[in-house]
Amino acid sequence: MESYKGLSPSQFFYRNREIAGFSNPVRSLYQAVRELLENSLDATETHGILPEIKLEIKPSNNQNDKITIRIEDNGIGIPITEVPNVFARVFYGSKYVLRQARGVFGLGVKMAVLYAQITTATPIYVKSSIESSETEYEYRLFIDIEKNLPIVLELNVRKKRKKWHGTIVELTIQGNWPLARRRIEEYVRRTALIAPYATIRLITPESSIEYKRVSRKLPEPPQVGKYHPKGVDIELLKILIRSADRKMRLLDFLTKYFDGVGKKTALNFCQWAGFNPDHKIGRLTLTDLEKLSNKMHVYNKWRRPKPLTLSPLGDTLLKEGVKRILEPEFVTAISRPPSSYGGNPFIIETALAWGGKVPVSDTPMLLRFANRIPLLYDESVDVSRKIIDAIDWNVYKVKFPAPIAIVTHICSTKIPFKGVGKEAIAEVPEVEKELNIAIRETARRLRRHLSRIEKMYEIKRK
Amino acid sequence: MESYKGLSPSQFFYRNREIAGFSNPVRSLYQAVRELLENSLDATETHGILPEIKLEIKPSNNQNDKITIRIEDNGIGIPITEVPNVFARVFYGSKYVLRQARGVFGLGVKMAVLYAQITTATPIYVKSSIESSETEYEYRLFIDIEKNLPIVLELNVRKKRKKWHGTIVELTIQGNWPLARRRIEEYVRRTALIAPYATIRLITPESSIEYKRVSRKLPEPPQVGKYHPKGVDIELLKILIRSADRKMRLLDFLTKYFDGVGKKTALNFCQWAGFNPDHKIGRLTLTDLEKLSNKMHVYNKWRRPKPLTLSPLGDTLLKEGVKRILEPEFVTAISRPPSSYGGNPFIIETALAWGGKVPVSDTPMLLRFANRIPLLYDESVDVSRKIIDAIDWNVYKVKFPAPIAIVTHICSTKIPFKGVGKEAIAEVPEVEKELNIAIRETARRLRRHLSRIEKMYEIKRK
Ligand SMILES: Nc1ncnc2c1ncn2[C@@H]1O[C@H](COP(=O)(O)OP(=O)(O)OP(=O)(O)O)[C@@H](O)[C@H]1O
Ligand SMILES: Nc1ncnc2c1ncn2[C@@H]1O[C@H](COP(=O)(O)OP(=O)(O)OP(=O)(O)O)[C@@H](O)[C@H]1O
Ligand SMILES: [Mg+2]
Ligand SMILES: [Mg+2]
Repeated sequence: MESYKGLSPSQFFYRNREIAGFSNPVRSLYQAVRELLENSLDATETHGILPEIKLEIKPSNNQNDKITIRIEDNGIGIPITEVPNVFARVFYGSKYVLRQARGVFGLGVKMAVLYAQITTATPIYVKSSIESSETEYEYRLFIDIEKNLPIVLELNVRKKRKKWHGTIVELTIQGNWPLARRRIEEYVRRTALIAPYATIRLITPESSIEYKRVSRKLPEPPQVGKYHPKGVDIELLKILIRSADRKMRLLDFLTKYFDGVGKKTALNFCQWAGFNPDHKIGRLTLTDLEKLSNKMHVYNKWRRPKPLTLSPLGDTLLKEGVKRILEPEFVTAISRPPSSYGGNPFIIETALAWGGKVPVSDTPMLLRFANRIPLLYDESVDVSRKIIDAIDWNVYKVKFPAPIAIVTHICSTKIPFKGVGKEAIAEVPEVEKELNIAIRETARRLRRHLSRIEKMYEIKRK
Repeated sequence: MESYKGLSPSQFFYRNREIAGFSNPVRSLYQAVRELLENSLDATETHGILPEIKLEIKPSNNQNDKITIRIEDNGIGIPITEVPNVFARVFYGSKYVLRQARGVFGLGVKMAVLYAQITTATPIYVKSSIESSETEYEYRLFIDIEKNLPIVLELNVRKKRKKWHGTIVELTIQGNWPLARRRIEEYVRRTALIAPYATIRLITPESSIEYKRVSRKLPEPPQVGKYHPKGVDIELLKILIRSADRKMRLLDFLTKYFDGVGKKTALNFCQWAGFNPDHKIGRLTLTDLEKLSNKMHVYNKWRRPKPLTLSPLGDTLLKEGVKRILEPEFVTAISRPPSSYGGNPFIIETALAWGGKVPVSDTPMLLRFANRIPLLYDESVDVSRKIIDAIDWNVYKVKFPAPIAIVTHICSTKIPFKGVGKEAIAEVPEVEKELNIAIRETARRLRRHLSRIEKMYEIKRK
């Protein structure tokens, strides 16, 4: 007799934690550090705050198999009533909105809390305060894995003695520091490359490194935006209609709820699609919704998605980051104009570094980023690697072995990640096309630089 | 002001459906067919039934962008009260037990139902009956995506007019048949290879193919098993203790709830680990549980995991399947003895086919399977491909181009899938080692065969 049952989200990710990157003590330590650091950076830069982050990794016992990770940030903090949910309820967070962020799933930190709980039986410690509050508060939490609810072991609330806002998180997991060390240090180093306005202190058993910011210029934070008509489906229409006034006209619904749809565009669309612009949205049938969804997809006169939901670095800041970390002799960067795929806006930025302290290799070194997250795994199936390997570098005067590094950065409200562990990116034709244009443009600029160097040497010899 | 909120599991997978393989109409059609076919095969062979499956794919409108998929099987059927949950509640199913199956997540068919709902506004149709029941029942269902609950649009129940058991499922999704066709046909063809005891009829707009079974011998179905001590963590101990009698002695707890732990082994473990075998499990503290979990992991005198939870094909059946599909001149197969990783038992089976109708290529053709699921994507990062490319085939008398194909099959209670879309498999040292042994053994047998052929020709010439 088959036994049928359901799982809560926390039970599901407890049983399948390797899917989120928590497969063994080496990978889990790396992933836990990532989840904490990515949250602290989101909590600062998305809100116009220059990040000040201190990340400490220390063994918590003599056997060196239990590691304590502690992070402090000067971010916006977390409201006292929300702390238990954001740290101990799977599928809960503040990033379910259309705005570029490292966080997407409302899952990351919960995986770290879960892993700590099941390997060391220790609760997560959180201290936080938001700017508008007079109090600061400390929690110790477990997850009730069966119910997907927080268990508050401890809560201390007190008046703030000095003005501060931010979050401190500490947890202890089974981890393998010696084997995970290189990747974690590289991850932090690359984070410093893509966020040159951030000051990050990394304290480990062996060393204390400070990546001091090289720029006080923060990229314009992204804004929460609306969906683009190209990205609709029947469920999205239902969701938007439910949250709107059922007596609203279709015309006003389109202009109010969708990105880049003005009154004129909406009228033309209704005419083309065969809809009455005055039709009350509450009276659209399921068949109407299916037709509306299909027509919105097919209509090709929508304006491009607005990039206000994105926050590219810009070429100046990207060059700063590359100079600080790679110390090249020559660097060039490009931040492409906004593009989109399936209604999701995206921007490609790339940089090319040559010479100086860039290591010599048989093939260009590649540093990949997505929404400012360094991607360190699965390079061989990444679309950027595919493009770089397809280029004939002789055309650009590059003979291998050569000291050349390429940085690729994709910004989007929806990065096409292949999994919740955020490592590999799926191939999307529009993204591939933009990456190709950007990489080849930086290659052309390198060629011009190398030609100038050649000419200088010829002049010298004469 | 940040807005914090939670998502239900169905909302989460609606928003992130590309993670489950539903990224576009081509890939979604492939994935939907997979989910249905894998469920029908689980419902038959896991329960000792020779599968009879009819799979129909037909365009449902003139534009050819809406595809209806209909599947019929002679499996165990689904109890009437369970149908709404198994088809319309994410994280619900009968495969959350320790037993080899294609299904793992309790998510697959719900993704197909969801995709149909949001692209064509059509409910899923299910007709089923279980052997012990006198009735058969038909449902039409939607998913309430906000609540993760089924919406029953229609239910018809009637007395069965003839004795039958099984399930019929029909759904209509936005799909691109011309672009998805090749992969789907290849998927079914390879399924027929790994399941030569199954009769599968594939009816498409262009053709009707019947893969008639070439064997009535069904592999021994797998049994539900117990966890192995090497695979524990603190949460698992808590879960098992909660379901047991709190007054139970630790000794009895170990022998009753864990795989391959006899009284003698349990006593030796308790002595080594510093536990009193008579300690009542209900009185173990959290610190005790942490120590117990760690010690169970480290103890190296546990018996190997029992393979009764697995169901390998065996070399005879694997050869039958390869012969039927690849029609080689020479084929050899090997089914390795059971092994394990992290407490999860697994068995590696491989086959090598040469000549005949095997296509000639510059590198061995590779057909990968995991728990009898054909894996068609991400070959370049698969561990099997890595092993095959690392072999010097000259040693085995193979000069490329050559007509050589290799089949790899991993059976386990936990396939280390990288994602919920079940395509790529993570690298696990124990699995890699076993694959290497198996592939090289079949290569040696090929060499013997090619040497014999060489000698025959030499004899002929004299
Ligand atoms: N250091 C922090 N400062 C402020 N808010 C935080 C911090 N860490 C976590 N949060 C809040 O907790 C929520 C949940 O974090 P979590 O990492 O689980 O999910 P996420 O970041 O939204 O998405 P993802 O799963 O992709 O990481 C965040 O959305 C954010 O609102
Ligand atoms: N054709 C079928 N015959 C019998 N039972 C079925 C059939 N299809 C689905 N089921 C039942 O519905 C449940 C849910 O199926 P679903 O595909 O969502 O999850 P799963 O197969 O358990 O795991 P996975 O998400 O990995 O596919 C199954 O566990 C099984 O009990
Ligand atoms: Mg996060
Ligand atoms: Mg399934």
